Amino acid sequence: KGSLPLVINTWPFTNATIAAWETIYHEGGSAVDAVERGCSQCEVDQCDGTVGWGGSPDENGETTLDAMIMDATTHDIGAVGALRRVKQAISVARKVMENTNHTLLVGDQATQFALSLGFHETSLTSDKSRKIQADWINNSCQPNYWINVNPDPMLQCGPYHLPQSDKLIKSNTIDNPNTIISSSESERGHD
Amino acid sequence: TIGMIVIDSNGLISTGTSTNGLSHKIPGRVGDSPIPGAGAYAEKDVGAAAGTGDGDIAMRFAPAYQAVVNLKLGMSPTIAAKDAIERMANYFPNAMLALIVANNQGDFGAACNGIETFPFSVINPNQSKVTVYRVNC
Repeated sequence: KGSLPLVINTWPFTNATIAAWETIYHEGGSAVDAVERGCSQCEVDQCDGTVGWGGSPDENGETTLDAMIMDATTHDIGAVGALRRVKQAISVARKVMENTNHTLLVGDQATQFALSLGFHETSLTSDKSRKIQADWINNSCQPNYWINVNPDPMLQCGPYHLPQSDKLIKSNTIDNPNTIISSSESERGHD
Repeated sequence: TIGMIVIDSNGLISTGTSTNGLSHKIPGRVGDSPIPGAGAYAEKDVGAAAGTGDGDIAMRFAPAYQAVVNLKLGMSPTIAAKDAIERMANYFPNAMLALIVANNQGDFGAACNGIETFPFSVINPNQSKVTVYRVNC
C-alpha cells in the first residue's frame, strides 16, 4: 500500500530516486520533470555501469544510449535508440516528445536531432569501457550474440559470415533461444 | 538500466527508462527500453510499469503494457507484475527480467525472473527516506 506522490525505480539507484523526489515533492515540478531529472541523475552517476556514458560497449567498443519518457496524461512518448555521442539520452527523448510528432529516433539521426536542439557531441567512451572492450577481445570475444555463423562465435572473434549449410559446425547451431544470454551475461549488462 | 515511475499528488503519471544496453552487443542493437509498452508504459487514471533485464526478450512481449492492462483488469500491482513476468518466463525460463508496477493510488509492487532477488527503490510521503525493497524471483 502506498500514497502519493510516489517515486519508484528499478535497482538501488537511490540518488536517482532522491533527485526525482526533490523535483516532484519539494520543487513543484511535474511527474515528467521528475522522471527526466531522476533518469538524468543516473546517467550522470553512470548507475551500475548500465546507465549513461562509458559503459556496456558494443562489439566495436562504442557506447550507445537508449531512453524513453512517457506522459500518461497526454499519452505522449519520446524515445531515442542507439543514440551516439550525446550523453543526455533521457533529455533528448523528452525533446522528441515535446518538439516533434514522432515517437522514436535512432542512431546518427537521433544525434543530429539532439545537436540541432543544442545538445553537445562528445565521446561516450571511458577508461572502463575501453578495458571491458580489451578484455573481451582478449577472451576471444566471449560472450557474444551471434549464432549460426562462421567462424564459430562461441570460440572466435569475427568478422562472421553465413556458413554453407553442409559446413555449419555443431556448436554453432544454437536453436534454443534460452541460450541467447547466459546468467553470467545478464550480470555483465542489461536493459 | 533505470526504469522509473513518478505519480504526483494529483495522480498524474509519467514513466521513463535510460540505459546503455548490453555489453558486447552487435552494433545497432536496440533493447526494450525505448520501446513503448516494452521498457515502460503508463495510462492515465490507471498506473504504470517499467522494466529491466534482457531487452531482446522483453521487447517481444510488451510486458509493461501487459502489466498496465492487468491493473485495468483489477489486479494488484504485485500480481500484475507477476503475471507479465510469467508470460515471458514461460517461453524463456532463464531470462533475467524484472518489472516495477504502480497504480494511480500509489500502491506498488514488483516481480522478477532469472536472478535471486530484485531490488527496487521507493519513496512516498509514508517514508522519511528512500527505501530499497527486494522481491524474490
